[in-house]
Amino acid sequence: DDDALPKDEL
Amino acid sequence: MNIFRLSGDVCHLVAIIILFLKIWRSKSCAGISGKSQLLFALVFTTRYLDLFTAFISIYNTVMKVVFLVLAYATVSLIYFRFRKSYDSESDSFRVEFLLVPVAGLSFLENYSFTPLEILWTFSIYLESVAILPQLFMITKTGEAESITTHYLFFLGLYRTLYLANWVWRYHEEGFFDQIAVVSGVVQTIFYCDFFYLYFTRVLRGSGKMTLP
Repeated sequence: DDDALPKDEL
Repeated sequence: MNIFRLSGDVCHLVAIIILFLKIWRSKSCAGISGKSQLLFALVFTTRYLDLFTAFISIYNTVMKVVFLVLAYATVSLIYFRFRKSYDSESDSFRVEFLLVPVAGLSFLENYSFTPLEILWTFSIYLESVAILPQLFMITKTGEAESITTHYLFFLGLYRTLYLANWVWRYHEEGFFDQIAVVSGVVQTIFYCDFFYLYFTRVLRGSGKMTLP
């Protein structure tokens, strides 16, 4: 599991 | 932020407002799938849990709040205020056939095994199938009021613009969110059949969209 991606999208 | 994502979000907002106003002004939710609206409210709830923990921008926060408020307001119109006009007979899609696989998959395929991340993944997978009860209801009743088709058109347009947004972000920023993209492609495919009917029937001024 690589890191969670930035959640900048709605 | 890019023009594709911004216009996609605007289309999404327009779709939600079209639906809310249609129900509110006609004082009826005939032809509307309450199940799809419940699923969308669940999508926003499980996706926007970071509303209070992660500040991204004013725009991001405001849009999340607006989507949540309108989603729950629409659900409350359907299941409470105008429940007499809710056609539960035609809204018969078995949502458990969506929720169980989506929940299972979000535990199997995610970026990190944390509650917030699994709930976000669940919301991404769920959004790609949330419209199915509504599309199913239209095939079952064999028709859809034109305003409902405009709602679906803007929803499909929002998803199509998000695909363009991902192409742009990959090209410009090297950004690629595999879970969101794969799920988004699946979701957009579900709209293709509707788009065909929309462009061949509704835009020809036939008012209602009646299925063959």
